[in-house]
Amino acid sequence: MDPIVLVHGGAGDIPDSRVAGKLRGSKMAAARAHRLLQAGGSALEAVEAAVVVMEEDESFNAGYGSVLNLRGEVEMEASIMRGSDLAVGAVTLVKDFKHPISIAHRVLTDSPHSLLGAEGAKIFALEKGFKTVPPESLISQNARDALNKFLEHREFGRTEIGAEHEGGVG
Amino acid sequence: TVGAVAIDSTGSIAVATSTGGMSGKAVGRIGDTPQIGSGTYADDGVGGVSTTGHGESILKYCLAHSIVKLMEGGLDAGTATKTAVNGMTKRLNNTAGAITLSKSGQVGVHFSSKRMSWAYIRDGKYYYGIEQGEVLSEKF
Repeated sequence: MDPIVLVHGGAGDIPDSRVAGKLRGSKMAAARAHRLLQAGGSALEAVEAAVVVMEEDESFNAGYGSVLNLRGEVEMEASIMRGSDLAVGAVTLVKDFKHPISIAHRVLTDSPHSLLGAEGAKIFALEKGFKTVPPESLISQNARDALNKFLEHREFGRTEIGAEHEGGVG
Repeated sequence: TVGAVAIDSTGSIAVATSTGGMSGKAVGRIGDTPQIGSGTYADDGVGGVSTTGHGESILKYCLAHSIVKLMEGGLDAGTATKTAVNGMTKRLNNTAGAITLSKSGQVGVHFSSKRMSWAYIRDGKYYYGIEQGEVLSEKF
């Protein structure tokens, strides 16, 4: 079997100003995971590695640069699934960790549960050795500006943000 | 939202999806991404899917699982992805996108939104795109 990894960086009315960053970041994520697979890594390791790349990149609505809730906070979610045994791990309402996907992976491998949220996800992550970061360190200026624009116009469902703050879903 | 689907050298499939959600969301809102079958699904016997788009619609439609079930019924990855994404949009009037790998390595990419970025590497070349119908390629 020839290993392969396919990535996406979000769908929506992505503004022109965000196109180059999304293409660059998507290719970087694919390359990181591809090299890992070529070196004999597992599919589970590869998808986590790809998503970690995009969680670090402000071009994407995940990790650093996530859109904000109505209180101006980051609340992130992630899930991961292994097709050999249908094992799953997921987290939601994560506020102060850099890589929700890595916590979800540990839920899959180390927890009898499938989905942990909010305080429970934080307690689990701390038990597994993940370090918290200041929640404001995950907030980009684009995300702040997008929330302010939302509060002006009340257009629900937009999750893609850009310099001109055009929106989209995804 | 971001996501990835992979098949390793043993033929095992995995899928991961991560998101910040939608802007203007209520405190405590949970979307499709952490809900297995909506934002993420993988089965070595069929394939794997990661989705993106309007979360409330994706979770109502169980989009990722719908695509896997269409493949299980005999559709190829591309047709299954297009059928389910367009079916969700027609039924619920909101847009989405999905990436799919079948167990044999077929690639499916489809989105009903204006744009969705995607990428993969095969035979020493990047394949990628962001516009509707666009497939760019260059040496890896």
